[in-house]
Amino acid sequence: MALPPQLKAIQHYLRTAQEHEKRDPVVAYYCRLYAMQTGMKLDSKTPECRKFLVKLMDQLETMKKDLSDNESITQEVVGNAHLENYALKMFLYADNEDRAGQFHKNMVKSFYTSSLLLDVISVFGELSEENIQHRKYARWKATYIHNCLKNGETPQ
Amino acid sequence: MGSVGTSVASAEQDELSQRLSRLRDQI
Repeated sequence: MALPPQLKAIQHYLRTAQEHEKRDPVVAYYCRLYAMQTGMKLDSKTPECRKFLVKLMDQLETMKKDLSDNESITQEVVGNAHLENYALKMFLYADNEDRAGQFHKNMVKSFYTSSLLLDVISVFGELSEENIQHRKYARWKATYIHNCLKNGETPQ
Repeated sequence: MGSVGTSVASAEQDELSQRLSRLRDQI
């Protein structure tokens, strides 16, 4: 289903969910939950947005049923830890590549995805100062290295 | 949008909010 333009801001979270469908359904679930919450704040009044959000809600309810025996879904604290570990692992992979001077598309994506997942963690409550800093750094690094690679420059 | 249209829209919105909080409740 096409994403209405009013909900453009949630497209990256929905894409991350799709990419994790098989690899890590818990990550996919919370990305969609975050997208749902954000989407409702953006626009849940116009018919096209309502239709889209109802469909997303149907998907979330089905996922929740399918994952009902998974503690990361049934217990908030476990889910929070799962997402945090995953985001950190992704951040560390990209950071290690960065420090080793290995610049490539995959590390840019890892930096960017870790920043998106740190946004997603806010479904559990306010982000810690450490997570806010990691998110800021990861987003900045992703943009900077992406631009360097695009312009054929070597990141410093 | 007339008043009927407005009430239908807000009822649907409420339903979505309720489904979201049910989803969150069980987390």
